[in-house]
Amino acid sequence: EKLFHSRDHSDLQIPSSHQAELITDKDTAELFLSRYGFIRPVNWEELQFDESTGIFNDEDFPGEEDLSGIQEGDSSLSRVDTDDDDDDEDSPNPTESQAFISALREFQKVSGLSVTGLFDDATKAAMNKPRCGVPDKETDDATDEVHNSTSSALGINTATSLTNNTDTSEDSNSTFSGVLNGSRR
Amino acid sequence: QKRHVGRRSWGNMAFSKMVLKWRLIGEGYSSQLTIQDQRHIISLAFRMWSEVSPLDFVEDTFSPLEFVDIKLGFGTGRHLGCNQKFDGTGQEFAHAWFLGDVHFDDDEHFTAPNTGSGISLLKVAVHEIGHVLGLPHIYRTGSIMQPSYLPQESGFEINWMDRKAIQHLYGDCKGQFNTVFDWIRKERSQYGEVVIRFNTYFMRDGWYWLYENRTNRTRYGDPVALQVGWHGIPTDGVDACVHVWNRNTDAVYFFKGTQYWRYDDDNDQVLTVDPEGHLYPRLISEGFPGVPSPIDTAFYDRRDYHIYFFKGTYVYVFDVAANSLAPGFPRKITAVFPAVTSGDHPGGNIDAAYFSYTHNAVFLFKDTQFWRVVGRSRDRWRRPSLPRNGLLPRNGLLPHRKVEEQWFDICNVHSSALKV
Repeated sequence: EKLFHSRDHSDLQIPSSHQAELITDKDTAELFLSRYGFIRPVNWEELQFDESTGIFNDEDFPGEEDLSGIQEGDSSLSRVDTDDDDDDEDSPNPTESQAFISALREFQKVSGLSVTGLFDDATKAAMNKPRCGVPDKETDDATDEVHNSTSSALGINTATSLTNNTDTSEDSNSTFSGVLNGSRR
Repeated sequence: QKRHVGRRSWGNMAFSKMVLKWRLIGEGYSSQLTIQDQRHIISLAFRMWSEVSPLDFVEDTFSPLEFVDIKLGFGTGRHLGCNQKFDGTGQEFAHAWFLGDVHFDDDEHFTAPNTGSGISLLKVAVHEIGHVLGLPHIYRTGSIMQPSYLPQESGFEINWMDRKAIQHLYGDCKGQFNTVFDWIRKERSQYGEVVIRFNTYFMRDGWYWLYENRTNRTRYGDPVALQVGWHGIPTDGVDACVHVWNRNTDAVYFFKGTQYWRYDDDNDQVLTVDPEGHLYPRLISEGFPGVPSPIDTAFYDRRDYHIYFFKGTYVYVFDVAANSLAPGFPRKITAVFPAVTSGDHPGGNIDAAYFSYTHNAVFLFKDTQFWRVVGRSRDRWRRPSLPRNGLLPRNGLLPHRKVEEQWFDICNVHSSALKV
């Protein structure tokens, strides 16, 4: 169990190995942008299963040797083995930094930040917020389209046509003043 | 294999069946909440999607795993045979697959709803289930599908646009109603004066919804089983509810089969005996001589102090003051409520007749359609040629309207989820 001493577990001690690695610099920011499809859309569905375990089923839950990984608790951000990993990190080629900047701008735009293209504090804070692991942009193998995760992908019309019914009857001589009792779940 | 069926793009594909099975898998329990809490919170998350879509969800803890549509589990680091490791405490708290499974990072501090700090398991579960059902990340304030977690505000619910997004995939909620009525009551305002208030209720089989006209939706957490909110009426549903409200009478009646009940507002239960000494339930033929039973539905019209009972293709207009059928009745519904547009008429077997104080109009419901009855004042003033009590189609252009186009998000939930 995670160690704690207070009754309400408020002093829960989380081993540092279980801490997600903070995003502090361009490299970790680049991994973040890559992981969530801002640099190149992620083929998310293909990534669900580790082929060695096939379709997940509690009857054939991965054997003991696979459980070792849980102990690692390694928090490498490398979700996807990006094929353009190159080892000459220190000499980024111009197209790569261009890709990084436009990815950064896209992230800043959808996150409601000012679109500076700079890895500024506000962007850093937004990247370190708790979030869902599903990529924001992913491909679909059938058509290789990039599916942005915006409402336009759903073709949703904004609900502007609705009249706002009030509960007081429209009939002027009516004596009703309809007020709903407090609605709680 | 099911993961690879059809296109996998958000917002265009969806489950093809409307009742989906889910399970919190045994090797995927969290170490932070009791198993009961985990299942209850996840059950509530499914129920919240069910309340705003035609989907029903049922927890299945018995079938072989391959028959379970949505599997959920907690894990840390490399987990549950999944290829996507979790990153430890902070940042990524969960992920999900379209038409598939949901994984929660148990290194996060998940908490039950409204318990202050930590990450609300309910909010995360609703978000991830949204993905499984086919919703992508949506960057709109208030959307539950925003990628980043927003600290839980109390009373979190699924907002209007997210409702429309899921209905875009699975359609609106449709269905017949047994009865629809505005329940009127006198209350004292904070200044001590007596005010009249009303709430709108839709009833179907053994459950009901309070409809909030002001916000165009049902009350959060509805439907509720009838016996929870209306003590003593038949638990499997009623045929009609009638509120007789005039200078001399203030009585709410529920009708079912050959009997009826009178409801005691003050004590929130049916009366066993009324001030006149009548025992309940009573036979309809006793309380309303000349009215057959069972009836299809009924409503009380405050404008002429009559109760309109509907059965088959006939309407029986009952004069409350005279305690007898009005002269010349019963008559054909088509004669009393003639079609304004030829052929555009429910004919008979009306499901519900409803006088709405919000719209100041009478509506007749049949199946998933409704007709509005020509109003005495406004409609006849605008178009004197309209027949008295004529049945208006949708603003005169198209035939009658669908109920779900005027009263929104009145959705069933699976009977096993009613108690959640």
